[in-house]
Amino acid sequence: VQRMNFIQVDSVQRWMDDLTLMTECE
Amino acid sequence: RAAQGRAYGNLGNTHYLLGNFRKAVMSHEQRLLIAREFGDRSAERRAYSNLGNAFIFLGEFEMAAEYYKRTLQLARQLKDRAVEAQSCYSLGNTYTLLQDYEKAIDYHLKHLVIAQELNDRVGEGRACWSLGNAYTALGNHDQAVHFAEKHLDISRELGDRN
Repeated sequence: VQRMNFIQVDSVQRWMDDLTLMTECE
Repeated sequence: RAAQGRAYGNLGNTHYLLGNFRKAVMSHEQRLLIAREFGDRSAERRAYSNLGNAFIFLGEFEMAAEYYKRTLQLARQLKDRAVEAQSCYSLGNTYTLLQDYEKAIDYHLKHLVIAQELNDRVGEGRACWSLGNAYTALGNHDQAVHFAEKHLDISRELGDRN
């Protein structure tokens, strides 16, 4: 729960949104 | 063996996109082993980066930070400033999740410097946004406002209404 609260930092949330599709391809 | 390494990397990425983060880690760890066998530092760097990302979604932020630090180290060795910037940005966000705002600020400032060097205005905006939040968390409101205003200026320049 505590960690989820910190995901609500909007800049971090935006980064994590980008991260969902971020893969370094071969 | 080289093809096996690439296969593990692609498998890890596919698992990641499917949300199978533990399986992604297992595949990328195998990819990493093979990259090291070949002395392929670019592949090693990619594996560290992919591992860091997977550990974020597993909620294992300390592990993510360790892999991002290795990504950063290799990026510097390979003299890849864009990857160095990306690594610093990832570390800044990871340390925010770990509530270590001083380290977060340190890495976001490093990201900011490189973004400015590379004329990456989007990156610069992201860095300022992150720094505004981190300084707010530390109670340093003068700096927080400074970076929030810079973020606003860049957002207007880029036409990013959101």
